[in-house]
Amino acid sequence: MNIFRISADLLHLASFFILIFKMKATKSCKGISFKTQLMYTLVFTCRYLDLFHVLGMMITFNFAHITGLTLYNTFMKILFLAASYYIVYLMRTELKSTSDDARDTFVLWHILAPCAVLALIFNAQFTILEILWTFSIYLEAVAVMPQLMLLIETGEADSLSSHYMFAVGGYRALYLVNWVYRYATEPYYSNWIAWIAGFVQTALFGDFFYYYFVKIMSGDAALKLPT
Amino acid sequence: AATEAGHDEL
Repeated sequence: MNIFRISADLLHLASFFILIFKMKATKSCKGISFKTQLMYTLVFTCRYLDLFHVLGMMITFNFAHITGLTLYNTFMKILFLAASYYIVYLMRTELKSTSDDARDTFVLWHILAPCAVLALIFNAQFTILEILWTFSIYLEAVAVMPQLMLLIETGEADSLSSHYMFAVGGYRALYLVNWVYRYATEPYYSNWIAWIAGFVQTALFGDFFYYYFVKIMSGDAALKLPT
Repeated sequence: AATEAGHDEL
């Protein structure tokens, strides 16, 4: 565990809290893409199936392979799953009337199908768990596309929404640094699938980061895109 | 193992 990895995870965690706080404080999920949030629930569900493995080890009192890192990962995975499901739940129940569904027009099959095909072709091992893990990595990389499309459609984002997007985009950028660090310091550490997907994921936020920093520098509350 | 790389991350 290095400083980049822990910062990335905490930033990721912060993104959930910012979004939930925004939705609770303003009683609105305006400007937030339900489709992107739904994709994140799918991403975490497919990626964290190994939680059952950890659970299995715990209920059989097989603690030999449970390390501090396992406990940390397990704790965070449960938090990420709970937070993302809670967000989707809020957007479909009490905040449904404020949801930007009419402008959230991205066709999810356009990312789901290619990610599924890529996961079946490019994976480290042809097993169900490994393919689902790989699918989740590919899907996470592009899951922000409905949100970016909604942002372009709307032309601006309120302060909390833009902080949320900065946190969720920034976390993967920090993972890139973490991977470079691990590659340099750990023997045999290599994971091309995650690296390429992580790079694509960060690159998709490129324009957003630019406008976010323009907003921060100018002291504006709302992020505005050029018309 | 190949499958373990990256699986210790979130």
